[in-house]
Amino acid sequence: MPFSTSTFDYTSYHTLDEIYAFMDLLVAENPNLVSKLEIGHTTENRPIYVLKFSKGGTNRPAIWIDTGIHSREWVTQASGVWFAKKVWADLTSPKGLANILDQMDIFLEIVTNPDGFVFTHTSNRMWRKTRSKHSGALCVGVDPNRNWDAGFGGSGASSNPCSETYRGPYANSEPEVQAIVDFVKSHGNIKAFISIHSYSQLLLYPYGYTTTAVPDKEELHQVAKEAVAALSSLYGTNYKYGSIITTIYQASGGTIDWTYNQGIKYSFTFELRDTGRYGFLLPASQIVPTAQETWKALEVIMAHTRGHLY
Amino acid sequence: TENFVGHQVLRIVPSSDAELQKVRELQELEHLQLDFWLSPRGLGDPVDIRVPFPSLQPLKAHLEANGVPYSIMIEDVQALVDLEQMQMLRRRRF
Repeated sequence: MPFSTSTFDYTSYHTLDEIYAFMDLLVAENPNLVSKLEIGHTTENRPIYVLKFSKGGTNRPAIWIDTGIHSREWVTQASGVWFAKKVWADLTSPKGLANILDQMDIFLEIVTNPDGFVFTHTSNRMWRKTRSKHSGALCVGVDPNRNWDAGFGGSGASSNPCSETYRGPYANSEPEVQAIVDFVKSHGNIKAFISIHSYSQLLLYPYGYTTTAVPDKEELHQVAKEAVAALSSLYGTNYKYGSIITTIYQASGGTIDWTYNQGIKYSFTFELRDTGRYGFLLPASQIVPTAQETWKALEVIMAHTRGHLY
Repeated sequence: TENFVGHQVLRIVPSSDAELQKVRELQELEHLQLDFWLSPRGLGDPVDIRVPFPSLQPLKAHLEANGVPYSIMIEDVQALVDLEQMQMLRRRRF
């Protein structure tokens, strides 16, 4: 591992240990700005970490970003690492992020599904779910993006433990999900929640479990439109945007449906770039361009949130 | 370690309701052990399916028999996984 985050290789994929070491480096280099919170433990007892970027204050309004809830979507964890460094690098910038951090904190969970991520490195590169076991079932794991208490058990999730979209035995059965639920509830002042997936070039807002439009649909649609325009301005990557159910398909128990129902108005989920050639095996050379263009969209969402605190 | 030798990722872009329905039905064929990287959404939206080697011929035959066009997005999944591993090792050594 490098001795500083400046020499860290952002153009390569990394293991969980390397990413956790990177987080420690970032905290050590910037102890006044960055801290590492342990918000829970996984099924296999790995710690779940969140980076907190804060200029101080108590329980300030906050923005949450998570990457890697589906473990095989490696470009998301890699982008999360790049985002972490970018937040620090942009702090001295007179506009943009510096202004946001004057008012708000940012929480970044780079590896949201650590057990699954380790499994993709050691045993099965295509593993998507958690690693929880269920009595009476041969198959392992739950789709953590079907395990939230928002239309849980409805259409668009499977009750079959062998399915890639297995919802789990009950809502929040997965410690990785429960950890975020507990954190969001105890914090109580998160204003934007952005969950990042790959791949199909989409920016989505709630709902996924019902065709009922969210009350803030017009505003969320406009924010998504502006965010996608910013994203596309960098490399011309073409994104679609809209609600989950109208843009892709019905999916119950999803992350941002739950966060929206908790009162977090600016709830979005990304599906990062797809060249149409590699899917989940996006070459490492595309990590930085993917992260760069996504950051453009994140800036729009974060700036809008700061300008429209509620 | 799970091996993906001979696995292919097929891309299907349904252009009619009938094709879309046929692709949706594939999700029920559990014995083929298909891994939907992109699930069916709508007309014109790609559906990407990782197909284990033993299921390749039956699936392709099924698609062709039903007149559902497809293309091969990834010829050999393991080749890409190997390349990815090699690049990570190289970076680490460097």
